[in-house]
Amino acid sequence: IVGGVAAQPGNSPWTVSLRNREGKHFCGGSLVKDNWVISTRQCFTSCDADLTGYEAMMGSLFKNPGPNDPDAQSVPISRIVCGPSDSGLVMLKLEKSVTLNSRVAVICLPPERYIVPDGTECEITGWGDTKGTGYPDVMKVAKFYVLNNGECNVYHKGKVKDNDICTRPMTVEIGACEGDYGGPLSCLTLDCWVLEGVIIPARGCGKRNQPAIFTRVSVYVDWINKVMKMN
Amino acid sequence: HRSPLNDYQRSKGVELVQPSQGAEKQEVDAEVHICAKRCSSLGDCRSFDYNWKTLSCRLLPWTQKSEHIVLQRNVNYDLYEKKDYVRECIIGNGDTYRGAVSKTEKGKTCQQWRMKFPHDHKYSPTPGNGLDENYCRNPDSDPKGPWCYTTDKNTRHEQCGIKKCKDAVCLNCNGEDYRGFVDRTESGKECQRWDLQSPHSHPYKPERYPDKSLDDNYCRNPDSSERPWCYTTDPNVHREYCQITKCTEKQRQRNVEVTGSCFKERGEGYRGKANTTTSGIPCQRWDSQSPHQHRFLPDKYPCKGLDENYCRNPDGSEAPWCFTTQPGMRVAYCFQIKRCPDDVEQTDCYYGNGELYNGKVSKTRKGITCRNWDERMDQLQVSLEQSSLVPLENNYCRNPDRDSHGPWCFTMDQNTQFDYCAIKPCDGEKLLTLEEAEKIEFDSCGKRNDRLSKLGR
Repeated sequence: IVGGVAAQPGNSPWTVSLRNREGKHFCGGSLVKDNWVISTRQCFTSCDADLTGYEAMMGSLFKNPGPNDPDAQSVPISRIVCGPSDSGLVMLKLEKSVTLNSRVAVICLPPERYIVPDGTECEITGWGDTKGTGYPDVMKVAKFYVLNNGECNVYHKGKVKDNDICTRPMTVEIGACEGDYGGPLSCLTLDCWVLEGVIIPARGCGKRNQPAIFTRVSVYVDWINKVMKMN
Repeated sequence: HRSPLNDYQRSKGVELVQPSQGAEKQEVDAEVHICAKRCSSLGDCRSFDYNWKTLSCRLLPWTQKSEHIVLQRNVNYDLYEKKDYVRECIIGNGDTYRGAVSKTEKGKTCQQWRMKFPHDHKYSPTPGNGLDENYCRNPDSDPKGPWCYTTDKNTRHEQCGIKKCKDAVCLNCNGEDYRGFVDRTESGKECQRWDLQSPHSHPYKPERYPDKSLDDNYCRNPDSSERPWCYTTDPNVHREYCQITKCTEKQRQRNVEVTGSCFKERGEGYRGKANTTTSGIPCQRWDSQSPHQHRFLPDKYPCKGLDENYCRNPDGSEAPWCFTTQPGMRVAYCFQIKRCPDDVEQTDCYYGNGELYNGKVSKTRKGITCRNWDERMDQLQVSLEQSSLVPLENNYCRNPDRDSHGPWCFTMDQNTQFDYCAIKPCDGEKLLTLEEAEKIEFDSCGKRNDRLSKLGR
């Protein structure tokens, strides 16, 4: 995350670090059930990729927690399921359920086809590149506010679709960057954090005065539930 | 420091069965390398299968290539066969070759070793000398390799033309796809088995890298080195390259699909001109060592398209990447390049959500054949049948649960329970109905303990 602040203990316990066979963080994700993570298709080789050796790590604020970190939980990924073609989403099944506690929690899914009200407070989190804005080794968090698609389209010249969700432009450089893709845009609704968006690769990182675009999760909630039910 | 298992080729999750024999097996309790030692010391032992559940083995006088022998799946067993019996190439002059080639290089049929007609000779089969049937052998250590007497009375004997292992499978590009049988390094050291951690411990455990075929102790290139290599059985030499003949230009086959504006799979075939990272940092030229020193020199990796400073994937990473021109950031992915759509051609269309679709498309968007609806005989199937507006016939794509993403089906691929079908919406892009929720209720999800932040110090 470019800009933003270092996350504190207890912040974003649903944010997941996806690790390749070398144990290297390569993308983010969100825990939507104790054995399911949602992320973006762009991070994965194919819809039937053999993910043996890939793991989901959560619970620690550190990008590379030590072997004795009491909070970190790493679970192998056992399956990948690609979302509807226009979604760019993937669901990752974990080999076993993680233990939910104060450091590892499940984020809520929004109601189907729900529109997050303009101005709702949200945040993005991740262990991606900070472009020199500090805390490169810990999870960072940046606060945003939802922008309606109509206004967002004025900035993006009509390219924003209904299955996208935007956040208001900021006057400083702040936003997701390399390594954050697949991670959550979590918004606070009725005392609960809800996964309203998934971070997707965009040109540049945290460009000032420009709304950021995410995949709108509410459009795919029926698919998410169906995958969890059938697998 | 060599393991006795080095003489064996392992096949996981299978056992050998002689159908005429009963199911009863005489098994010996022993560690796997003890079984290997025992089998090696017996002239008539050609393989053994190891039961990992009971930690015992059965020494066998045959291999999977023997007549009347069936290879059967059994998760409890691994089969270890002597390499000399299963390898289709030779090491050195091939005097240990025990394969089943029985024709000469000019196509003549070999004479049985036990026969003295049409050609009389001095070699007689014994249990240990391998002169079985009419297979090509090298009982006199002929430097030209295995040979045989032929059944043609005008040709006494002829070479069989069995290739040396280093020539049998040629090296394509950097040999990441090399699956040949060379098991010695270029200095002649024997390779360490990939499934052993001694004498050298290493990260390349075969079960962790199923796509790299880290079989036995054969030379492989799992890390995109310049050439296939292996850890050696010499405790003082960690790893070494292997000497394998390079393919000629004609033999060279591209095993990756070349793309330009998008990338497929891992993007190893991406040859487009994107030359910045996702966040816009310019890439370093591949032929430059500044600001980052690296091993991916274009002349060492001729098939990887390491031109200019374009995003490429020479090492099998998740996606195309490059070294960046920023000293503080060594490498970064080029995720701004889109993945190519891997959908199959769509041949039909549906209206709305497709809940009334009753066409005959029966393939998913990935081209997988649909499963018959009546094969799901569980509760889910009953509820789908009850709610479907059109009959769930055969394996045709349907939308019985009014899935907003269109018709779908259960698939024949056991890794994909269900998937959407190769059908497009008839009216172009689908209209989404997004709505403000009147009443939202959540249970235990999405809660976090911000008090932890205060206790964090």
